[in-house]
Amino acid sequence: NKIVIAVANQKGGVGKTTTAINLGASLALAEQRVLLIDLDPQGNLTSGIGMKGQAAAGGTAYEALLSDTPDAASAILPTGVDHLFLLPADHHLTGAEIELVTADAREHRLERLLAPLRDQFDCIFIDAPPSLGLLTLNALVAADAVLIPLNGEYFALEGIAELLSTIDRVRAALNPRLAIEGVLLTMYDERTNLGQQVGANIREHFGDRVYTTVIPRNIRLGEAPSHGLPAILYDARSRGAEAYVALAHEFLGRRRTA
Amino acid sequence: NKIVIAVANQKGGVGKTTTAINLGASLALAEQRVLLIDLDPQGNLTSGIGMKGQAAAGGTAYEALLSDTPDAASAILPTGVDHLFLLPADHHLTGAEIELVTADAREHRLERLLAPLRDQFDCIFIDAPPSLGLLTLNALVAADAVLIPLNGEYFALEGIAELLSTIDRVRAALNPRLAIEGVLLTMYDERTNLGQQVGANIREHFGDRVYTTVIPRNIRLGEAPSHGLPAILYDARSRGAEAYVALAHEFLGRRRTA
Ligand SMILES: Nc1ncnc2c1ncn2[C@@H]1O[C@H](COP(=O)(O)OP(=O)(O)OP(=O)(O)O)[C@@H](O)[C@H]1O
Ligand SMILES: Nc1ncnc2c1ncn2[C@@H]1O[C@H](COP(=O)(O)OP(=O)(O)OP(=O)(O)O)[C@@H](O)[C@H]1O
Ligand SMILES: [Mg+2]
Ligand SMILES: [Mg+2]
Repeated sequence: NKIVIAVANQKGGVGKTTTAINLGASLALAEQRVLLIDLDPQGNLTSGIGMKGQAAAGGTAYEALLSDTPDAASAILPTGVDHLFLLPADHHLTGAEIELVTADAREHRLERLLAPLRDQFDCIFIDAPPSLGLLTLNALVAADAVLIPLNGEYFALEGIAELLSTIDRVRAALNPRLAIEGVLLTMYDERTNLGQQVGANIREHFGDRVYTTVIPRNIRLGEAPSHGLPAILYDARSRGAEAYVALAHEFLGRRRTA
Repeated sequence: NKIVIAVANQKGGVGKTTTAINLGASLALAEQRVLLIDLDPQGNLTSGIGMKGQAAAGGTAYEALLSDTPDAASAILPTGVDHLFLLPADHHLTGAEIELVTADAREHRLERLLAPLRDQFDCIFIDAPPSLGLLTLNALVAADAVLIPLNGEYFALEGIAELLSTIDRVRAALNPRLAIEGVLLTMYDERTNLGQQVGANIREHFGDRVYTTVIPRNIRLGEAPSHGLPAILYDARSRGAEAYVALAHEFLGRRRTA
């Protein structure tokens, strides 16, 4: 019942980082031991939980991925939230996409790094960058399952086909156990025609994989990272914070019946 | 007075593609001869103007970048808009980020490709992916100037430092003429605290480089690409279409006094 989840979608700005932070924090507050891995050179997750510029002795995700003697435990930091831990990223990770091209076992670096850690955490969430390049491939190869956030917009809907095709190829060639944990509608406004069409399309395609919980557009979710806090610590009563708490319950319910 | 502009920002979902399409289309309707280059493996620009799956004899941006005998002219397509042309992208471009790593003059491929085309267009806009990898570097090396769209959110603001640092490095090592054409506030809501803070921060940093025109959040801008149309053809009276027409005027005004 321990799980590694890649939070992935090559479309930009669909709420991957916001989901990793807030689902992760809500699970930690429900006493789950959670590790967040920032795999995006932008380092949004790292700064969004107030850890910008911080790194443990083992360095950031960059050093951890490129080391030939990976020691993830030495790169993990506690956060301001009990039970919530972080493997941070910074801009050096931009270089990883190039340096990994010629590295040994280049799609398996993260999997190798996480192997000794899997037993120490109930949930590990990997925040992937907006691309289907080597960093995202590492996330998909290391993961048991993918959580796909998507906003109710046309470009996000269109990108799903390519994401699923990539997941299929990873399953066929690199990681046979890769499943789809769930699809999450984010920044979702069901009052608009486009929102309704995208929502209907997603539910038709993914059926019960789509979370019943939908994350509404809520200003607190955009403000919280500017304070280095998950929404539940920044404004617990906000609709955004409450939506991610509800998602955490739905997530755990799904895990327990998996 | 001909110009090549990289529409760039490594942050996802800040309106790069929406800006390339709608500023490009508005300029074309003002009788400027415009070429749009889709440099994003997601191919959002290509599908957003209704050209998904289409390619000329010379192929897509992928073939054009990886060919040793680049022939951009053979890869350019007319669009549904007079004076508006497209060099399309599809998912094969994902491979380019890897294949370019070991290619000759790997940051200069697009520059080389565009050299014979520059005289044929008043404006060339390159839609870059959400990363600071090789595709974006090719855009920055090929460009005379960068147009930076940014939404009024914390992560987008935070990413600007890294983007400017990359632009400085490109200027120092690869493209001495690279300038900042302008900064565009997109999906902007100045009624929110966060929006005001980000707007003030951006104006303080960039001064008169920030366009007076601000693109409001407008549902038509999200709907138009689902019909394969620029907003000005989908709903000319919408606030979104009108904002990009105003931007086109401001853009031309800036070009003429440059
Ligand atoms: N439900 C929401 N309501 C309001 N703002 C949101 C919501 N979810 C995310 N945001 C904001 O929208 C922007 C995009 O979200 P986020 O950065 O989490 O997406 P992402 O998919 O990780 O982006 P990228 O592709 O760049 O990694 C951020 O500024 C974030 O703070
Ligand atoms: N002003 C606006 N009002 C409403 N929706 C908008 C606006 N500008 C862009 N959008 C929508 O927001 C989403 C993100 O915009 P867009 O795809 O242009 O950003 P991008 O920076 O190119 O993203 P990526 O980083 O993935 O390339 C799209 O679904 C687009 O249709
Ligand atoms: Mg992110
Ligand atoms: Mg885009």
